Formats: sequence, C-alpha cells, structure tokens
Amino acid sequence: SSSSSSSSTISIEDQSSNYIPAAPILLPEGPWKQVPGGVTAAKGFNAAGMYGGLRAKGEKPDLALVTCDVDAISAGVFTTNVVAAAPVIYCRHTIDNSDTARAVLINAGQANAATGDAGYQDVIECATAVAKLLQLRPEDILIESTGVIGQRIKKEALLNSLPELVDSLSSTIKGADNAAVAITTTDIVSKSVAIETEVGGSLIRVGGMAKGSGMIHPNMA
Amino acid sequence: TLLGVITTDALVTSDLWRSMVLTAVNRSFNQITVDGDTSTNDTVIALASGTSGSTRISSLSSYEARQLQACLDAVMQGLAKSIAWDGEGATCLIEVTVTGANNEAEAAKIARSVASSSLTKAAIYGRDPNWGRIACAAGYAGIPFHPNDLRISLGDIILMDKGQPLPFDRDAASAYLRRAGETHDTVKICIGVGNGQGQGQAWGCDLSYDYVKINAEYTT
Repeated sequence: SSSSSSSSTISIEDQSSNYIPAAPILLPEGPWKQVPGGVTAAKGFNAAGMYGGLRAKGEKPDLALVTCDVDAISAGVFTTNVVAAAPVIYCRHTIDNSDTARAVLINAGQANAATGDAGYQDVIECATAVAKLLQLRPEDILIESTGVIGQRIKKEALLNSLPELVDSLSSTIKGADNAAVAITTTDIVSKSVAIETEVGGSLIRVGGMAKGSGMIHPNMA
Repeated sequence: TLLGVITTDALVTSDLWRSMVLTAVNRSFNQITVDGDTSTNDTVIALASGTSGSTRISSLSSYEARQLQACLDAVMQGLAKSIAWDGEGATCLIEVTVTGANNEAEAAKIARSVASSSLTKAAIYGRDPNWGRIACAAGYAGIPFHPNDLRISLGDIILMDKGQPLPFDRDAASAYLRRAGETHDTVKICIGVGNGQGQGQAWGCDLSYDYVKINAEYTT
C-alpha cells in the first residue's frame, strides 16, 4: 500500500509540479461579479489543456484547445511586428475572410515564427487536423503559438496529441484552468478570469485567458 | 509573447464586436510593457457565441453596447495587468495613471512611455523614488505639454507639482516601494500634465537582475 500510495503520491505530486498557481486578477470596479471558469464561463464554450510533448523541458501542459458549440462571431487583434509568425499570418487571413469561427488551438514551446513557407504549411496542417476531428471546416479553426522564435512546431507530437485533446474538451472550470496553464511559457502564474453582468435584460458572461511574461510590449491592431 | 482568448455569450453583430475588441485591446493589452520588445506572435482572439439569450447588440451607441464594452475592458485589463504583474524577474506591478492630457490617446502614450522606461523600472527595483526619471520619461513620450504643468506622485506622496520638485520624506517613499516589492503589490505613479480631459493608464513592472538571467538562458 505504501508503494501504491507513494506512486499515487508521486503521480499527484507530478501532477501538481506540472501546474502553476493562478495570478491574482486585479479587476476594475464595475457592475459585474467575478465568476470562476475563464474561457468556459460563457455559455457555449469548452476548453482543454494537456501535455503534448512540445516543451523543451518538463511536462507542464503545452497544448490547449478552446471550442464553441455554435458559429461564434470572431475578432482578432495581431502584432504589427513585420516579422509576423505563421499563425498570425494565417489568423489574419482567416478572420478577414470569415465573420465566425469555432475553435482556437494554442501551442506553447515553439513560436513558429521566422520559419518561412514550411512554418506556414505546418499551421495549415494543424488547422486541417483539428477541423477533421471536430467535423468542421479548416477555416473555422484559429491558431496561436508561443515559445522559441525560429523553431518549427513539433508537429508530429502535436498531431498525435489532438485526439486526446479533443476528447478532454469540457465546459468545466477545470477545462478552462488546464487551458490557461497549457498556453504559458516563462510565466510563473496562469492568467484566467470571467465576469457576469446583466445586459439587455439577460445575464451575460465575458471571460478570458492570457499568457505573457517576457517579450512584452504589444502594439497590436 | 502575449496570447489571449476572450469568450462571451452575448449576442453582438460582427462589425460591432470587432470594433469593441480593438477598443478594449487599446485600453488593456496595448498598454502593458515588460521589456519593450514587441513579439512576432502577439495575438488576441475574441469569440461571441450569442447563446445567453440577450438582445442582439448592433449599435455602438446603445446602452447595451456600452455595458458590453465596459465588461470587455474589465476582463482584458484584469488579464493585461496580471501579465505585467508576472513580468520576468518582476517584484511588483507598476501602474501609471496620466490625467490632464488633451485626450485619452495622448494620456495613454505618456503613461506607457513612463511604464516602459528602463531607468524608471530599475529605480523602482532599487526602491529609489526617482521622480527625475519619471519626469524625463513623460517628457520624451512625444506628447507636448507645458513642463510647469507637470505633477508627479508616488502612492500618496507628491514628489513634484507645477513643474517644481517638492521636499518629500525620502525614507517613506522608499519604504512604499520596498513594501510593494516585498509583497508583489502595485506601485502607483500618478502624473498630471495639464487641465485637459484626457486620462490614460499603463502597466509595467520593475527591472531586476533576474530579467537578464532568465533571458540570457532562454535562447533561440
């Protein structure tokens, strides 16, 4: 029993060592209340985060997926750095051509930036693979990447992880928390928040997750 | 790199949603800075499912649109501040508020110039209430204002008013900075540049030895 408890302890410990604490969120005052759940707090959204073998070191989750049950009205704001990463070029193009989207795939570990035509091809392949698993069109899928610039994504590891990632999608708080950890790189804390308020006679929710700790001076538009 | 995913179940038209998201980004993520490096990958994606059953929001001037905009601003500011709070090597969050400018955009530009100043960031890490560096960073923001209108305070301590440096309790000011650093709290810098209606905020963090250490090892 001690060995099993020690192995379960190790696995739990292992699990906890792969997770990072949540950031304190300093919300401005307003006619809203904070609710748990980040990106899954709003109706219709699901999320998942898992370790897909993309990070250079450690086994902290590094692959996240956020999906919507319906065609969601989409908006995107992107870096104005002219050496834009392949996922940025892909998303700008996709959002330009469609008002809606159904999913966002996010990987940590490699930024897929300064990777040329091969890097752009990697984005297309990942979007196509997610679309197939979700029975959607590739243009319903948006992609975000973060990590080391100049390295292509570990595509085999990513593609092999997608079935498990899709299976673990859930509309729970845990799903949102796992996704918020999976998008981090040098972050010491994960960043996730959601609020609820009444708009137009109905209760609505706005939630989100973010990552960032270094190379931070956004000039997006 | 900054990545963000924002979700809502509000029902809103596409053009309006895209305009609101950009406005909220300019009041939040575009107002943070850790090291002055603009990433190749910065992206914020925002999705609205419309499944809350709320009325469709289709006009920017409607009351519902203003409510949704305020919620979007709040969520993005909460996330943006947590990124600056978690800046590499940071010991505290720096919040810069500028008032008295001609408009929101000019106030925001001055605020971000101060939050981005390496000398101001290093002084705060050294717990040095260096108002001269704050005045300098406000001055090179590229926004004209009369130096005699400049007012600077650190927390509750006024360091400069009407362009004149004031005698202040240096130990108390340094203790304010030290306490914020020891508890990973927020250092508030308030700057007045005139009598205009423009107000803006920016967020950053102090510059520590650890920032260099982390980035000397995190190679491409």
